[in-house]
Amino acid sequence: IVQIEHLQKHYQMGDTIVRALEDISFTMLTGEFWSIMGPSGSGKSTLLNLLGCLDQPTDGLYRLGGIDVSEMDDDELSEIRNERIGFIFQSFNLIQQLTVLENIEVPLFYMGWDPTDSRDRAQELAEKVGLGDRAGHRPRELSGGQQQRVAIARAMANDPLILLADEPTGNLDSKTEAEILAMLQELNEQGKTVIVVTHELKVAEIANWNLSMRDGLIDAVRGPEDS
Amino acid sequence: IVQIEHLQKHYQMGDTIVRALEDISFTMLTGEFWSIMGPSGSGKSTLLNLLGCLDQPTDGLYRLGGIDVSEMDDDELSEIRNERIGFIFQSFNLIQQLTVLENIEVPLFYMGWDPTDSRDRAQELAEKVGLGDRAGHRPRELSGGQQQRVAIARAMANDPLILLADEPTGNLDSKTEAEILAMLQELNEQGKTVIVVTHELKVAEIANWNLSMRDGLIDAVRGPEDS
Ligand SMILES: Nc1ncnc2c1ncn2[C@@H]1O[C@H](COP(=O)(O)OP(=O)(O)OP(=O)(O)O)[C@@H](O)[C@H]1O
Ligand SMILES: Nc1ncnc2c1ncn2[C@@H]1O[C@H](COP(=O)(O)OP(=O)(O)OP(=O)(O)O)[C@@H](O)[C@H]1O
Ligand SMILES: [Mg+2]
Ligand SMILES: [Mg+2]
Repeated sequence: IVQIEHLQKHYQMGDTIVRALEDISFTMLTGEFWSIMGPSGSGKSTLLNLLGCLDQPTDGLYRLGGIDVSEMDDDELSEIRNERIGFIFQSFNLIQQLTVLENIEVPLFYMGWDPTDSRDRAQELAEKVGLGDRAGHRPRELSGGQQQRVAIARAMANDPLILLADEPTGNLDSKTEAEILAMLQELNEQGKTVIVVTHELKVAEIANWNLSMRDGLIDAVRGPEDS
Repeated sequence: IVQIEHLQKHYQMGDTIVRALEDISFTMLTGEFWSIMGPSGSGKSTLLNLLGCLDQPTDGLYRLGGIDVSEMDDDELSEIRNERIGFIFQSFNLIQQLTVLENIEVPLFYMGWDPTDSRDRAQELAEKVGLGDRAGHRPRELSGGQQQRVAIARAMANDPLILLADEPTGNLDSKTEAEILAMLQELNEQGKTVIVVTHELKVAEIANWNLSMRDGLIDAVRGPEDS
């Protein structure tokens, strides 16, 4: 479902170039569960943003479901992002003026869901992540881990084919973390492709495939047989 | 150095009350190294904000260095925050328009440091956290873990007596995390009081005292003899 060939991402900063991704190539199949690990600054979030169609590479090829993403126009990209991809951001990216429920509903609003249905779905997801009683509150009134959980609920709202999670448990205690990881495993068992950026070994272990990065390059790829 | 008695913090939300801190009492001595753990939403950040004089309790007593903090006026509080307390925020709170160096210099600016001295100190700290080559860049151009490291450098800039860290390694890989933890230990060995909120056992283990929270209350206090 994901085909990456010689992907590159540079940022021109005055007269220096920051090479976030040097030359990345790999293939991921539908329904696989991948973890991406690597040192701070090695390019994990950059790669995830490209996979999530939130950004375009400087060079290289990205095929999603067989279609060259760089050939798509803004509307097609937008449709893919809203309907098929769920994204949990490293810094949550919640909308401060909206309540917990409204934040979770955002993807459903874009897909034209009936307001009553989307409200019900959002309430159900809020309870699933343990925030049912905070549904009417705003991000600024929540703890770090609570905000992270709203971001997680939002990413699951549109029942996406691919779930991209950038360090989804960094602000959670181990019990809550275990609940979130169980949710991700459940989604994967339903056939969804799950890609998690993490630097915690216990999170990487629930994936069956692992990509290690270093300085914008792939350091290693491990699959189920490599135990 | 820190004396807390029956501290409470409530938020009135329409007609519900969120009791972030119910009734907290404890004492911390100068030069001790404390970790604070507990489930997401249990009140850790709220407590740390009160300790850091960033907020006032709804009720209860907080004595810092023998002085009742609730008796202090804004100028005195401001002076304490700038000169004696270093704070690493859970969401970094970097100033987006300032560069890495300028962000680190902020506390020194408030203390009236000579601009050349403060620039040198900031550069030294940037290198210490591995960001010497990103000194002129802005937070938006940095990875999550890099932003966290800028926040850490800023907290150490004014050589504070008390360092308060809210989940300072949540976005860092294990190697970088080990470097940051070594820095905290080093500061503690120099006599500084260090208080770290974390939900990682390996971070809690470098402290010699541990406070466990649950639902706005203290669940347990462990010291060196409790192994
Ligand atoms: N400004 C606010 N208004 C209303 N409720 C708040 C506010 N700030 C915090 N709370 C609530 O107080 C409780 C404690 O929050 P706090 O941020 O201290 O938790 P925490 O232990 O740091 O959690 P985490 O591990 O998720 O960061 C939570 O239920 C939170 O939603
Ligand atoms: N907008 C930008 N402009 C310039 N450089 C950038 C930008 N975004 C990212 N970078 C740089 O690209 C490199 C990779 O960043 P990325 O955010 O992908 O790292 P990461 O692996 O997610 O790190 P972390 O674990 O700290 O979150 C870093 O050196 C970062 O500073
Ligand atoms: Mg990142
Ligand atoms: Mg917190």
